[in-house]
Amino acid sequence: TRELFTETFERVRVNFQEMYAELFGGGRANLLLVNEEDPLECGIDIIARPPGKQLQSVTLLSGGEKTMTAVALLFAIYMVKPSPFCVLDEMDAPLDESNIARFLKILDRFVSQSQFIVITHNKRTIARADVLYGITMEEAGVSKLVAVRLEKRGQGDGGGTRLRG
Amino acid sequence: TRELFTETFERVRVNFQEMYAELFGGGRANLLLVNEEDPLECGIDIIARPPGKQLQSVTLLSGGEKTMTAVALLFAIYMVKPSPFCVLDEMDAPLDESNIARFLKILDRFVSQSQFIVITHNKRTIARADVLYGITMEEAGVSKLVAVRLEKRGQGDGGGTRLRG
Amino acid sequence: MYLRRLEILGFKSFAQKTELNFPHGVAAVVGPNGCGKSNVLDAIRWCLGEQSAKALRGGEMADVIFNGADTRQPLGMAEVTMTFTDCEEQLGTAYHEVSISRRVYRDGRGEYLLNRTVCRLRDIQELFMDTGIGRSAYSIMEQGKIDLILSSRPEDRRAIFEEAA
Amino acid sequence: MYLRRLEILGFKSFAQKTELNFPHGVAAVVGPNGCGKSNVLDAIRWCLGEQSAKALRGGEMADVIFNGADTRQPLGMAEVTMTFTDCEEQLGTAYHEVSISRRVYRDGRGEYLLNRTVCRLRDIQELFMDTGIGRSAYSIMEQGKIDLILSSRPEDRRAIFEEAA
Ligand SMILES: Nc1ncnc2c1ncn2[C@@H]1O[C@H](COP(=O)(O)OP(=O)(O)OP(=O)(O)O)[C@@H](O)[C@H]1O
Ligand SMILES: Nc1ncnc2c1ncn2[C@@H]1O[C@H](COP(=O)(O)OP(=O)(O)OP(=O)(O)O)[C@@H](O)[C@H]1O
Ligand SMILES: [Mg+2]
Ligand SMILES: [Mg+2]
Repeated sequence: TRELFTETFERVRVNFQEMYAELFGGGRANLLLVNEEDPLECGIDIIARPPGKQLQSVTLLSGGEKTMTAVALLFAIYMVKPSPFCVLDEMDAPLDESNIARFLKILDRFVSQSQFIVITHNKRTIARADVLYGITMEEAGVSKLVAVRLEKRGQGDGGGTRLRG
Repeated sequence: TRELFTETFERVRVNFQEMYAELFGGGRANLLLVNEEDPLECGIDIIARPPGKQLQSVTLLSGGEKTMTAVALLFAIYMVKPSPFCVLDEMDAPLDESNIARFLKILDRFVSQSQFIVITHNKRTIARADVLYGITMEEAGVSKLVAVRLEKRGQGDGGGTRLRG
Repeated sequence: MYLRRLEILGFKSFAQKTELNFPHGVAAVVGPNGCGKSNVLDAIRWCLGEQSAKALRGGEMADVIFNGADTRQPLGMAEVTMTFTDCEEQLGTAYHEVSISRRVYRDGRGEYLLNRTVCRLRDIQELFMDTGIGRSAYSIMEQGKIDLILSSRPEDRRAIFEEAA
Repeated sequence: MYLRRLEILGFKSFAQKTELNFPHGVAAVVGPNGCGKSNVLDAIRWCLGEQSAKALRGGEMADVIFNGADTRQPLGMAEVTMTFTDCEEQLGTAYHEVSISRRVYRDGRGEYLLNRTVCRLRDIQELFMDTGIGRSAYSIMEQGKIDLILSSRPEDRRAIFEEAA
């Protein structure tokens, strides 16, 4: 329905502005309906300007900046309609260390309302985990779960009975 | 011309088989002309089977496996027609440590015939460099070259006169 | 409600039964390239009703059934089960735990199960209607795809907003 | 022959004149997200005659001219120069060094220069015809794009082979 979409869009838009400024430590972003007369059909423009830089098309942003912008939008939507769980596959791959730290800090705000399953190669993201699942292929072509290490932080669903081999 | 293409294709194909087996420590790969009757127009199929696994469409391969397969093809082409220089932008991002090590080892074979300019965040790739260029934006929005550290390895074009600030 | 457990058997590289239990917080999945991490994400998407083989990197649905390795025969069926806990409030059910399963056989025949009882996908979708589960456009982020929202055309971006509305 | 030096001024984020000297081996370019590393790759592509603004992440060619920052005014021109050394053999020229430059102004007017003399792009392409320079389909690998060759359609993959032939 028109009202439902426009209202959701507006809430996401405001969250996006806030999330972006926080993830980028400044700068400005916005979402615009391409045609306000026709909110149910028109496209949605994404405007984003990193701190200190001039406003340009989002296509000119760097790989890491694009990822952080997409993360801001993602979290903006979660604030409106959280998902019980969220799976992120190597989202940190294009990010430098300081952006990963910012991402993990924002992630902390959402862990009470959603579970996060993150696939990663990055040490910092791994350090943040409450539970670690290692997958290997000792037998070529066959996936095997080899280690679940429970961090001392977080609930982790109970004690040392988590090890699987 | 038809002969030139078919001959080049054949040489690349043989190199690809060899490169793939080396980068994957086994397994098999091939290139096939979709329609051998029409080599100048038809498509080119890429077949790749990592060691121990069954042959399937390359689309089912993992992110890292796809990158290594593309690297094998790239080097297969360089063996036929080297480029004086080659620019690789964060090619190592999807790779785990052992695949980066294999990639760097193969790279060594090509450095005598081509220069490589690699954009990277990875410590191992950085360690392999003969020259290191650091770019920052102390002044927001303005790129600045801040450091060129000459590694003791490699020619690097002469001594300590490379520092720029 | 939250995702308690994921069981995978015969799905892609998971030739042997694999069980992952998720904490309330952050679970990290780690391992070398090609070991099966993204396949875990595919298993979740598939279990929730993904209809497109392409979205799972395959050419047809049967591609998700384990098709053998050097030391193993192909399997005839793939099955994934997701178990949710603390469901009373959001699902309005008498159950504390609810499990969804999906199976597919080599001949293309498949079925969905709700608490081990065969049902239609629609029954599952209706039950989970307002929970945000199954709305994967913004809760499952595939490898290398996070920037897609920025590079897609304005009209194509609507889907993610419509799911949230 | 090899690439000796790259000079960038006014191109994208390079508001101030920047000079990179390349060794015979491997040069690594490092820095935080958004600092300008991929812009270096774009500068090389552009200097060699890239015609598509989209391939440079922009919407139109003028997008490559530095368009200002908090502390700087936009510039009116972008210029990139690539200098090659040891050219006698491959280019059959009397020159030991050959430099190619490209400029563009805000009004869209642009020019190419060969050893500081205005020329047509075609003159540059003819001079470098058999050297492999300017054949960027396989010598310049953009960020996040290496897998494209695997996901593209069989017909689309030909370009990279044709360049090598
Ligand atoms: N039906 C199947 N049967 C057996 N193996 C399969 C099947 N489908 C996919 N695979 C294998 O699963 C592997 C891909 O796994 P996956 O994408 O999960 O890797 P990954 O751990 O995410 O790796 P990366 O870190 O490189 O992204 C491929 O090697 C592929 O051949
Ligand atoms: N014409 C221009 N004028 C000023 N700045 C520009 C211009 N074009 C692009 N930029 C800026 O350059 C930055 C992108 O730089 P680049 O893509 O080189 O980053 P990067 O170092 O590769 O980062 P990453 O590690 O995230 O890939 C963007 O912030 C963009 O706004
Ligand atoms: Mg993966
Ligand atoms: Mg970049």
